Amino acid sequence: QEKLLDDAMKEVKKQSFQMKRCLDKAKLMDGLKHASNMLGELRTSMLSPKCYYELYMSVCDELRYLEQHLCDEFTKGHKMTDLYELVQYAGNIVPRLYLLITVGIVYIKSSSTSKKDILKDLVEMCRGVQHPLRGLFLRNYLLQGTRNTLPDVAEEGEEGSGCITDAMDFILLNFSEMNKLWVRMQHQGHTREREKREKERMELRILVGTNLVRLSQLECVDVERYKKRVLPEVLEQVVSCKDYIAQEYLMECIIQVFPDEFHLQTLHSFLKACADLNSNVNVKNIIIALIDRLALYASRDDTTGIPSDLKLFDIFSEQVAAVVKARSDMPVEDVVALQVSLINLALKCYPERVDYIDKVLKNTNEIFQKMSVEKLKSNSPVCKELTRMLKIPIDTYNNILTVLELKSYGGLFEFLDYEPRKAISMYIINNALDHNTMVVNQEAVDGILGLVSTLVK
Amino acid sequence: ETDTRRLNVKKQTLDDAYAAPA
Amino acid sequence: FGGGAEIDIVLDDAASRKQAEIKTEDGKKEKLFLFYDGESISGKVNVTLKGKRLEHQGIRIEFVGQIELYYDRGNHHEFTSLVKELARPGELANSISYLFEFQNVEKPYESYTGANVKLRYYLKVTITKRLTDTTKEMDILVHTLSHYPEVNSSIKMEVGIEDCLHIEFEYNKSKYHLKDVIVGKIYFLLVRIKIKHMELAIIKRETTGSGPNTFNENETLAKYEIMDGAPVRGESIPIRLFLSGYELTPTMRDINKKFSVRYYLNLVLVDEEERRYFKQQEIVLWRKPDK
Repeated sequence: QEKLLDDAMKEVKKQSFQMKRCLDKAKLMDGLKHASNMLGELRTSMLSPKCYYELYMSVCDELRYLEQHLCDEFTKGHKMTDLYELVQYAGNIVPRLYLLITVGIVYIKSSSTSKKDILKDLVEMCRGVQHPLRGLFLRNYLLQGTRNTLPDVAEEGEEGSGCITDAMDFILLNFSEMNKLWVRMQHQGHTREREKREKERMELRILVGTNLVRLSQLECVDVERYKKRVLPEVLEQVVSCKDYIAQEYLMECIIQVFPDEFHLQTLHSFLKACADLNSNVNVKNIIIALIDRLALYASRDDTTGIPSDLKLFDIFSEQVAAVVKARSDMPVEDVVALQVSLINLALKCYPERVDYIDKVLKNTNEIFQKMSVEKLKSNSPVCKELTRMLKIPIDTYNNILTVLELKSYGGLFEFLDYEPRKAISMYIINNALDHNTMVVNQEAVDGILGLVSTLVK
Repeated sequence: ETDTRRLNVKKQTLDDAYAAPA
Repeated sequence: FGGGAEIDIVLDDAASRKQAEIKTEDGKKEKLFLFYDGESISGKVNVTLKGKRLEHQGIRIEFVGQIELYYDRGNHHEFTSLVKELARPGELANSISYLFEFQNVEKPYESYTGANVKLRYYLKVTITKRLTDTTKEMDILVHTLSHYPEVNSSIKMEVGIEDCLHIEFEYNKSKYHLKDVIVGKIYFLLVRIKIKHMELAIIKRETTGSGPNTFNENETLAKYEIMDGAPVRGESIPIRLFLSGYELTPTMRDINKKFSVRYYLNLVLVDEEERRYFKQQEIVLWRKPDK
């Protein structure tokens, strides 16, 4: 690989040197010929994705020179009206499309009158490269090159300049084609190389995710456009691709890349999609990531907080139940972890609503009963999750008397084995002692001693 | 100045798009 | 009999008449004056004496259109021949110029230089002498123009190999002018082979001879890669091929019953084991008048 890459880089350097020399001497056609030769190195099938990436970056640096030169020529008033056609004479498709994208970007930067048409043309013509690795990098070049040129206005000004709809069309099509190529990589090569392929695919994930980043950077993509167009189309691709690597990455990418205000308005769609994901996807982590983000959002001073008409806890509660129901093979510890995250949500967003915590505890109880769980083995993952869940109210309220208000709290102790039950009992007592919790009535005494009955016995 | 003529494309179904090569 | 003479043919509109290039037999290019069917050809013939005098049996200029088959060089098939007498038999004491004009000359076919046949038009001045004639030829180039074909349907077809590969290909026209653009697409209906890439080739077929002596010479003028990698069902691959990037001539059918030049688009799919699957389709090329 090193040798192959080295040879390719040498050729790129050689051709780019010639290209620059010709461009500096105003020999445009000769310069383009050398650029085409240079781009011919990207036709290789011999390089691993990592090495191909290095080659690609080197080529992109050189293409930036060409782009700048052409822009300068336009600025000087040298009309190059046939350039869009001329670069399409190239016989091999990979060099041809890289040149077409470069020239297209120059045209867009120099004049807005055909921006819409050119953007559409570039993203459509890239269909010709169906090779997953080469196609991904080509479309990445398109995406990066157009990052400052996408029309970000609500309505078209000058004819042909395009508007936000055109920008969304462009990115969403590019995203769907890139996701398709990325997912298709799993079928390349022998089954015995599956792990290696998956690792390589993970290295390339950011190429696909950058489309979502670009969408999030468009100022005119407001919550309405996000809700009606962006998220439904992205989720459609994510769910339909059925590939667990793509799904896991893209769902987390959506959460990270788009603002929390958007997530608050699209919870139903997002969480419904979670229920439809491949069974190998760690849905728990996705939902927890979203809950954690929104919980953080709610607690920040510089935001308006959760809108009062948005019943965030109810929505999550309902959707998590739907996800758990749809994914019957979800490990029980993941189910409990989801309940833990609901408790965290309730505590961060609705700290006064003790009944929300109780509801989650009750749900957890019902889940264990439905699953016919009797005793959880000590140190099992589910036992650890349950223990974590039981500690949260203690740590949050620092008042055992408030914990006693949670009617469903004590019932969960029955599922713990001796050691964890003892441990949590000690945790309760220590908390009461540390915080000088005064127990002032018999009812409370009975309640506490009931909770720590393991120690009493 | 820019010839961007193309024929209309039949939309590929999602099942086909993400299907394993046959 | 006197010394020799140099002959020089100068067209009246040499300064303003357009020139165009044509390939010579040895593959080089030459520039010639461009004429169209029906145009008159006029100019002057300069005869420059080398010696003091020249005795001759007559001086004439001819306009000739001929087809030359390389395997039969001895026989030139003249389809057009016009003659003008410039001078009756006599003696030239000084260099002299003669004016000539061929009015509204029919030039029914386009000039062509191919692998096995050549069609050319030329002016030929002959000074007939007792022993050896002195001649001078000047080739001209003729282009035949067409107007937009009344019927220009697209080509759309489904082809395939059962259970293996089915595609629908479409080209926007069946008749293209020489600076036209082939706009098309390939739609994959079934893909059960591992495709490496797909290309579109432009093939020129020159046919000479007739009956059992028919000879076809195929030349691939262009190979244009339209797809890299393997598609799946439902994929549509765009085609945009600019013909002005290639050296093409109009389609020539059964020219003076001597030869034809036809063009084909050859769609070729190559699989991982270098097997080639192809579909050839004839297209008609025509020459559009310049603006």
